[in-house]
Amino acid sequence: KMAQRTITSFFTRT
Amino acid sequence: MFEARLVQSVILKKVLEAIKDLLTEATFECSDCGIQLQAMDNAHVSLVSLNLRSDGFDKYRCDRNLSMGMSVPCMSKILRCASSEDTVTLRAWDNPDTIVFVFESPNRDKISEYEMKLINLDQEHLGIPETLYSCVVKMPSQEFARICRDLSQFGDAMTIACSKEGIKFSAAGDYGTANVKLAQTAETENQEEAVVVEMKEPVKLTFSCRYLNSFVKATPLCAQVQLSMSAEVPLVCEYQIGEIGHIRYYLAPKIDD
Repeated sequence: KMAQRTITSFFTRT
Repeated sequence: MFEARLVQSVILKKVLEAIKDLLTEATFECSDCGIQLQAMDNAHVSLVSLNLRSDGFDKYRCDRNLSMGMSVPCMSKILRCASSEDTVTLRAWDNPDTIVFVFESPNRDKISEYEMKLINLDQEHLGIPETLYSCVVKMPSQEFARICRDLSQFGDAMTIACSKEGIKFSAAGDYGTANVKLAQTAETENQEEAVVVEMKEPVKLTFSCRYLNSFVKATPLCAQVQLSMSAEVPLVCEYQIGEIGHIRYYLAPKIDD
């Protein structure tokens, strides 16, 4: 079973 | 004031087609450099980054920086009113409440104006780290679209594996499995048809088919697509937009739970 990561877990808010 | 004119409105029509699946609203940042957009889909799984350089427009004037929040479905409706041969001009005043789209037919006997209300959006800007990708693949955009469409019939997710032999796409589901392998093409062949793999390390990543099928809506913009991948970071799927700029889609991978 695979889980979908979110883009915000890789790119930080500026 | 802000004024941007493109003789080929078809470029902007295609850009809207390329973002409307993913975004319902977005802030268009206009400056001397051109028009930029960065926005995530509602689920924050993907990010769209659009860059249209001012020098790519047939006429461009931006006296002060503007952030214009726009409804993507509304903008898409307006652009569907333009004929592909029409010239488009975007126009707004300083501190605008609205933006005007003017479409002119080639012999200027028909001029249409559409005014759209701007919306206030909470801007959330993400810093995208500079990344040296383990694999960068260039391939025909139509081929990529076809593979995404075909493989999404077999499963919700698609695994992309890149090695020095080439690139392999696979999907598995209740019906069975699907595998498509593309080998690198010889250098002498037609550039638009080429498959080129630049690999530092092999990579294998799994992505949601639904998002990939949204990204391939950009296919009419460019004959080639570039896929950049490294282990456990988002995929970058990039289409050049003629001489004017590019659209990049970032997609977070799926990982083992």
